[in-house]
Amino acid sequence: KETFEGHQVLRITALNEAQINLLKELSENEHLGLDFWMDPVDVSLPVDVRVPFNSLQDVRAFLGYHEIHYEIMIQDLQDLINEEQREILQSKA
Amino acid sequence: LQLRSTEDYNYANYHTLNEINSFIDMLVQENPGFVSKIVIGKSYEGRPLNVLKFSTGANRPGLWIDTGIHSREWVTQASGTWFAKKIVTDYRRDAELTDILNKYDIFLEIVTNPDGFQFTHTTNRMWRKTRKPNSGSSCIGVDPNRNWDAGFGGAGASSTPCSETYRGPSANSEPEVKAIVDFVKSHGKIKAFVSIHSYSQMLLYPYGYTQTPCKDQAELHELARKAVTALSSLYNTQYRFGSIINTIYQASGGTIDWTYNQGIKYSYTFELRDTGRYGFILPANQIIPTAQETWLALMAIMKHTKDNPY
Repeated sequence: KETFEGHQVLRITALNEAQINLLKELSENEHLGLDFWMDPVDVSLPVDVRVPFNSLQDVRAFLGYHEIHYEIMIQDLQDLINEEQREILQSKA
Repeated sequence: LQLRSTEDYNYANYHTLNEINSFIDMLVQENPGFVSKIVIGKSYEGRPLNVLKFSTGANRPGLWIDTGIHSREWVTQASGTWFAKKIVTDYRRDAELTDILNKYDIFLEIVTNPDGFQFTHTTNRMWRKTRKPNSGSSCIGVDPNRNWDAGFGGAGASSTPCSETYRGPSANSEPEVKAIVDFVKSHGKIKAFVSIHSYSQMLLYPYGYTQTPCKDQAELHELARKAVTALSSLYNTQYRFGSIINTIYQASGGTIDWTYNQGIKYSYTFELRDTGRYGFILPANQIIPTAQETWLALMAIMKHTKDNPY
């Protein structure tokens, strides 16, 4: 079973087209294993990306270097999935 | 736990594929002569592609709703289950729905991608694609919303099997897509087609693969405005609306571009509620509010379709 311990989901807010383009470049780095839940499209839309634990430092450094604003939407994805599973089982019980 | 009645079903909880299939069978059993189950095909792994048909007469035109073609979008399958119960509850009680059902059949595919959905419950909660292997690649699956024969292979879809938006080797290569294509073609009288996804709060109409506006854009835009207004009236959830390409991004091979090109004027796709905190892990307590507000928009689209026959 694939788990997501330490994976974070970042909600990124791009300020301009240049930052959108930088996020598009970021999305092309396959080795980071990023999963874009909401793609970089336009400054009016947030960008949500699931970042594996091993790529967190790289991604945060990239965002910090380019002064791209982000918030942590989900601190630990597996915690949330576990909570979801608990709720399902509780409800059934 | 054995489901004894659809009254016992917990609509405010997420359910497995088996539980949803039991719900479907129970709903059919409880509503003979009104609700039936059609199996329109089989998934790659051999699961039945179940469609609920709500019908009060023969040879009616149809309204199609599908939920959860991207397997990890659990709130859509959960909303679809709620819609099914809502239809049987409101028929003969709600004048508007009754009028719609006296003229149209409603088809509802609750789990459009059962292999993927099962995979999210057992192996990878974040899976979104189908489960068909790709020749020459270790990566599995195709994005079923890039696999339709509408601008297939163009920009806004990937040709790389490992991409989340991999379009597949050819249009309709995925049995889950082909089954709907065959059903729509053989039916011949589908008048509205609504494909429901989550999340990001949008109501979109064609096109996604081209900047060229569809010929009914003005009407579709106004209807989208009306539907979104109805949706927002319940919990003030704010939706964007517009064509796919202008509202989110260029996407080729998408579902509603194909249905529109088949002549189904009222072709829409939803992106359901986003609390901004959970993404695809929307808590179960959000299922009913999401379904309730979406139902208002669906009713607006179905009513408009009924009132504007073509």
